[in-house]
Amino acid sequence: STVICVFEKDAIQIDEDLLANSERSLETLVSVGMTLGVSRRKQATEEM
Amino acid sequence: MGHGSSRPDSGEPSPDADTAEAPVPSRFARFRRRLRFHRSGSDQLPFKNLAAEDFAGIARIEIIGAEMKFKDRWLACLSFGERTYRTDKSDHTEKPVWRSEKKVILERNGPHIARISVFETNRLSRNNLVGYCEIDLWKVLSEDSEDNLEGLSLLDPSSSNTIVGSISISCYVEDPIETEKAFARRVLAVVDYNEDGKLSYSEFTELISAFGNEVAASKKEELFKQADKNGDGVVDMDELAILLSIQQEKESLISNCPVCGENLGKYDKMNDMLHMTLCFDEGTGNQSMTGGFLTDKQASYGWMFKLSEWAHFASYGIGLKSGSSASHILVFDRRTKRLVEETIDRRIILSMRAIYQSKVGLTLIDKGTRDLLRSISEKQGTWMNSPESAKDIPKFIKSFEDQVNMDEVKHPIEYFKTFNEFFIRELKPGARPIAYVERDDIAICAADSRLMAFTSVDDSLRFWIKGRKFSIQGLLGMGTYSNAFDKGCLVIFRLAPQDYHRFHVPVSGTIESFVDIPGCLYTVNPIAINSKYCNVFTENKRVVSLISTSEFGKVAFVAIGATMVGSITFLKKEGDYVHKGDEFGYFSFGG
Repeated sequence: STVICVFEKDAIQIDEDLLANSERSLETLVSVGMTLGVSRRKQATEEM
Repeated sequence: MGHGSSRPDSGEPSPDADTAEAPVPSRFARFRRRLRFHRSGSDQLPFKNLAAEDFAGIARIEIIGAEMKFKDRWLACLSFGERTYRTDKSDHTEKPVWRSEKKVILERNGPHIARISVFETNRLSRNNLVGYCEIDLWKVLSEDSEDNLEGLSLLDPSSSNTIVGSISISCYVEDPIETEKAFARRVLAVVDYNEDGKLSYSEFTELISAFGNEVAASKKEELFKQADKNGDGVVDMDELAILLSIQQEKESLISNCPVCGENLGKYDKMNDMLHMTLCFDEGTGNQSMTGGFLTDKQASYGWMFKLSEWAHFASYGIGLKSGSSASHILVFDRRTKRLVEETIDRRIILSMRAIYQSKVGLTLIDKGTRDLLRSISEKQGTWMNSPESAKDIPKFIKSFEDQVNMDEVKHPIEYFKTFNEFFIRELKPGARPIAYVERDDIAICAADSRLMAFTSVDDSLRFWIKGRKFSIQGLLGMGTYSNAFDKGCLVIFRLAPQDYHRFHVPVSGTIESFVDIPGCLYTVNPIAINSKYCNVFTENKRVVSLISTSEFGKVAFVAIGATMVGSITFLKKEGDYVHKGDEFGYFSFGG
């Protein structure tokens, strides 16, 4: 079984390590509660 | 001084000044041949462009010996990051001695937990993991001294509370300055034929040639004079260290690694030095562990593995799982920053390849096998809900002995009256800490799983999902789909049978809807996901829920059923406000 989460465009900045592994077609073993990413909306607001 | 084993045979003629312009001496070529022969595609030295501020030192780990509880021929594996090394087999004893060492590069943000696994060996079948321990190299680094770790407990892979033996290890982390000095010493030793710790002009010119530097004789003379600070006609270790340090910054002195022939100067002085430091060790036999393995399981295979070494190396590459490469699944453990190999029964792999990676297989599925998969899953669900199925629980735990940790399960085994009850087991409170629990702007992982994340659907298609019909619209269905999702990020959490099967909410917000989408029950194994003939995510049975959040906008959460495990249960309902980390539902056996 699998869970897929789809985020809207520009909604989340996924953690770099997860993206880097995925770009190597390599799955990352994770546990519930580990960080996934940060909201980009808040980042954008703070930058403004 | 220097390395005995790096010296030429006594019968070999010593070069002199007259031959200074001659090609690189044959002894280096011989080293290169030897190393290239031993090295497979996966055994390249682990070099990437390492920034100076990321380099924390070189760790030397020596596995000395162990005390086990029975006699056997033992071998030990050292796993660090994406590399695994193994010792030779010991004698038949309960106190094996290996005295094998390996140097590894420590990065500030890289892996820092080294795992040592001890295997009993078998002449014919696969070797068995008996015990393991983990060492935090950062801790060793912070203690700033050679650390002989004697009598470290070896833990039983199926229960971290059971000790199966002890192991002695020596662990030492060189700081970068020490590494630089040691490097100059080693470089000097390569051509210091008379072993006086100094380089004559002829030895110096040979060294420059060995570095692949084709400068003119006059330039060599100039460099020699520049290095010979005190003008005594020879270059000692300190003088060479200064030259290497200063000259390499200005103009690359070292073009090629004298051991493996690799082109250097791609990055910077430090990276070149690290390359050669480790390469010298491999070339001179100082490093007595065998490398070239990705996981400890791979390193522990018996003689059959060696017979088909090349075929296996080819199939062990990280990447999409198709053809023979579908025989193993490697995943990167985020906690330990190590590669681990996933256990899948060989028969299942072969049958999955037959079904999902060929047109013929999928055509068969089209002609009725879909119904068969559903029927099998329903039957399996009925059995797994029966009291008789509870007797399978201990066997299941045994078969995943190093992956199911019963210490964190809320209830003891006796509590579970059916296998399905065990399959959807709850964990003790706090077993899965939620990162930044008070911050709703940080999303968390929704399941114990193997994760793939992509910033766009295009990336997901390029790197992972090969089904030709995949699209976000197809995944979410018309009821939930909106244009905003089309260009959004996609995160895939794949649960394996041994995993904790409850899924949690990744973001805080209000649940807007649940939409059931009926469908097939194909496997969600990478073998199927990486097949162009199969469209698992858009054809499988699934439930799409929509969570409305203040920090992330709308988030679509899709729970997808798979062969056997096709039953999806949610513990929340429409309109509920959920906090990230809350239990959201679970998968169980059934159709």
